[in-house]
Amino acid sequence: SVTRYGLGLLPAVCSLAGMAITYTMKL
Amino acid sequence: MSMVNCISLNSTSRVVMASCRNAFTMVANLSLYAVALVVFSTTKSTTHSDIENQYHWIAYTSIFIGCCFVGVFHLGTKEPRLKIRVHGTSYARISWAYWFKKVLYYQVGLVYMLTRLAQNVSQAYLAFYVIEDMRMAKSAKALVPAIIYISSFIVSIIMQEMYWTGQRLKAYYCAGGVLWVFCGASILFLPQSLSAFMYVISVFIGIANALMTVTGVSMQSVLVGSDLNGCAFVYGSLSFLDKVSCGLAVFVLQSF
Repeated sequence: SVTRYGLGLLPAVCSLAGMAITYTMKL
Repeated sequence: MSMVNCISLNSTSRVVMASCRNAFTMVANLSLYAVALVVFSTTKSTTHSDIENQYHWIAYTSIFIGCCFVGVFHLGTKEPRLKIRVHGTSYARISWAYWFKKVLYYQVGLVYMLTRLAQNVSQAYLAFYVIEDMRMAKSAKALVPAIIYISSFIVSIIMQEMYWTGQRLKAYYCAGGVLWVFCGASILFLPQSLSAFMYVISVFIGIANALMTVTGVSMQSVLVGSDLNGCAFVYGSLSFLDKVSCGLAVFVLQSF
């Protein structure tokens, strides 16, 4: 259902994307 | 958030202040529960209009408390410009275009946007998930977010006690991200018979939220560095990006 996608899939995908971008950062 | 950078140029102090801010955000969220508890326990609700009145009282009380703290902030906060003079930073105005030329601005913007997206959209769907999908007791609608806030508060407090570098920010952000991936996968495949497991997942969601939010906000501090005159634009533009993306994400999800 949409709630499972909103609460489960979307945050997981966002976190993965966030981690990938963080890896390329020069802090 | 942008004032944090004016208070200190030290990277560890900035992370400590960001985690302190996050801890107090959780206190604010939990205080709303206390207000609701007081209203529900002191007033009786028999009709539909009684319930409406209870929610009106919760809204008025929380707005009043919020206004009081805004007053305390404006009256009690010293002008940060006085501290900038101590650090010897100039007052030269920084153009908006300056930030658009920086690759780090886009990277931090995307990371912050994705972090807030994960946090806000999950909060929006949490109540629907525990009631409609998991068929949990109505109390879970309040209990699960409360567990998230409490664990997030505890982690934010712990993060204040650490020494911070750029590499540590990245490492802790990734730790939060990995936790969210496991939590997301668990939520996606959690059967109704194991609905009680949601309380355990909520602890880890709270930890992941604190790790990602504090480090995400601190990455903005790293981006700003000592260019204090442009920090309001950085925080404002990235917060705007976060709000727009959350709205769009919920719109797209609801269209299904």
